[in-house]
Amino acid sequence: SCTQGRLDGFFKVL
Amino acid sequence: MFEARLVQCSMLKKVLEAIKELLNEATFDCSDAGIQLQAMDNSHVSLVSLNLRSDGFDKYRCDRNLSMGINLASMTKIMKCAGNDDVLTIKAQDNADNVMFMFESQNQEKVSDYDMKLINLDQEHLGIPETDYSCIIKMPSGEFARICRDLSQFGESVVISCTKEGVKFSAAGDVGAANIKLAQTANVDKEEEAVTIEMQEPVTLTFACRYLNSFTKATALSPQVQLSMSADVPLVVEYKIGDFGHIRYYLAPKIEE
Repeated sequence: SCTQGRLDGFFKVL
Repeated sequence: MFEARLVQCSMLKKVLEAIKELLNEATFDCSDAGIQLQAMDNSHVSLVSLNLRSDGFDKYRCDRNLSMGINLASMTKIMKCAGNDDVLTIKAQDNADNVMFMFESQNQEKVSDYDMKLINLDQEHLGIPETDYSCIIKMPSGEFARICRDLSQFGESVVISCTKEGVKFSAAGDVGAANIKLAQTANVDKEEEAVTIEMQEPVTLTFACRYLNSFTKATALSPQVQLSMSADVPLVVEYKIGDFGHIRYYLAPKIEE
């Protein structure tokens, strides 16, 4: 089974 | 002041359709270059990035940068009042707390205006890193919507597997398993019917059906969709919007436990 990843960390807060 | 005129207001109706399932509210950033919107859904699994260039509009004026926080349900109510062939003008004063939508019928015999309150949204602006993708798949947007709809009957997840030969979409669950393979098209009469694959390295990633299905609400905006994938980075699903720009959706993959 797998868990849903998140986008936090991929995008940088400007 | 800000003023944007659009002869065919159906484009904005379609854009709204394409974002309102994922987002309750969003900031429309208006500048000389055009209108941009960037927002993650509440669970931070997907991100919507919309870019409408000013030169796509029939008239566009933006004296000062303006960020309009908009409740998308409210905007949907207003856009429902417009006919598809109406001419739309969006107007806002600098630092205004409201925005006006004006709809004119083609024969100019009916003119309606709707004033909408803006909301304060404290949204972060995110930098999207430049990424070289291992696989870029272009395919008819209707076909992608069909595949997402069909496979979501079988499971919550879709595995997208791209090789040089083609792309495979798979789902499995209580009913059984489903696999849909698309090969690159050899010859097509129309460019928009083509399936093309640019592959540096094969990639297999798993994504939640629910989000993919939400992205396909943008199907009416473009006959083609582009999927960009690399291992361990978000999928990008891009729909071009005619002369305006694009809407891109980013989706975090599911991770093997």
